[in-house]
Amino acid sequence: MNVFRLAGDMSHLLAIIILLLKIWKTRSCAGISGRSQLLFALTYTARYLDLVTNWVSLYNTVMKVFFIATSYATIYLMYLKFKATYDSNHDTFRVEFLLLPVTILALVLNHEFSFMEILWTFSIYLEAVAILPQLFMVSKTGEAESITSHYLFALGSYRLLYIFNWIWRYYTEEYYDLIAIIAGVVQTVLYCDFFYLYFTKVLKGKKLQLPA
Amino acid sequence: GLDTDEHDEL
Repeated sequence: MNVFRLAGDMSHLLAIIILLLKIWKTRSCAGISGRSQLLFALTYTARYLDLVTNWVSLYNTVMKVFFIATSYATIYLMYLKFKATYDSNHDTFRVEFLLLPVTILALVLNHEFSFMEILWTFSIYLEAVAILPQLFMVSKTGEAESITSHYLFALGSYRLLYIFNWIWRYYTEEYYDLIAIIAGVVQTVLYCDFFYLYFTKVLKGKKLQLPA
Repeated sequence: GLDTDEHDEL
């Protein structure tokens, strides 16, 4: 464990808590893409099945349980409890255009052709693009509540911090995992446009307005 | 090569 990975996990945790609080406090999931949340739940389910097979540490296990539990809790709030506030008209990104390529890539490009390893690889590739429906929805609605942009900032920062973690681990442990690194870079690059708007607008108290 | 059961990251 290093400071970058811990900061990344904390940023990820913060993002999920911000989202849950936003939905719970405002009793509304307006502006949130349910499709992205479904992709995140699928990502964590596929990646954390190893909860039952191999033990890494208490921290690792607690965090995995938390990420799986909160991702399903978010889906419950969005699709059941506050379903009336779910903006399905703007949440229209075709997720099949993500799932198919990611599945094929996981079958072709992996470290080992085993069930668990292909699930892990699938989850890594899926996580890289899981935010696209959300970013698409923000561009379609043309704006986002500031709380939603804080959620996106924390979520985007988590994988950026993981990139520093991988650099750190490469130089200190000579550890690297190209699949995770390349997917992590793609994932972070997808946020660049948003990061720019976040720093130039949201942090100046303006609303996040995207040129529609 | 990476020993696959060592995915120790979240």
